[in-house]
Amino acid sequence: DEKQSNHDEL
Amino acid sequence: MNIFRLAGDMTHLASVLVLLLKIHTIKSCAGISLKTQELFAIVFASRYLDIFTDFISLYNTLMKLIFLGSSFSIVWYIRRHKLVRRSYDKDQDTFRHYFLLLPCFILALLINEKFTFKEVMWTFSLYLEAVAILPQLVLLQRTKNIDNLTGQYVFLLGAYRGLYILNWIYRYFTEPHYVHWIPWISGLVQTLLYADFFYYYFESWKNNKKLQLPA
Repeated sequence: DEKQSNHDEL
Repeated sequence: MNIFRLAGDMTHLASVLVLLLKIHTIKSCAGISLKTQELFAIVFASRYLDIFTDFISLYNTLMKLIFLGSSFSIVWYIRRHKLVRRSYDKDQDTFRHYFLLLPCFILALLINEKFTFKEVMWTFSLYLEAVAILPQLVLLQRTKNIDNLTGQYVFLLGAYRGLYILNWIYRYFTEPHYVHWIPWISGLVQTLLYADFFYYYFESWKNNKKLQLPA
């Protein structure tokens, strides 16, 4: 599984 | 999006609105550190480099535009606006903020999740945001009369960071493979910097006294 990105945070 | 993240974003937004309210309507930036505001503008400029390349959601893009626009306009107000500029406590706001930039940048070059331009700049923005409040906290300690709006502004900023930690804990338990040490540790450091302020903020609130930080 691809690691979940956290660039969806501000 | 979970409730902690939304509440965090909303307190962040509220903090910016409180500051803009103070600056725009009262035409005063007394007690506000220009150094911290300049660092925040750099933080958002380096973090949101993906604004036109990676679309996440309309919410995300709008919030990015708001934080970019507000941080740069606050700096503009304090530096350029005739009335606001006069209220700036230049002699008290002496923190050498430029010295924070290089260590944060070197750290971002050394410790990052991926060695690409955008990723290093994103990591740099996290490290810089963690310490960007320092000039403001130093200025608060020197300010004899901290007005309510300034106190609320810093309180909301601290609350935003605290809520982001709850958001990460929530995401860790609900999303598979959600592990991000870099934002977590820098976010924790950032929140801890507010601990002292929070203590005195609640004390003043409990005792119904004016907020004052011991020098």
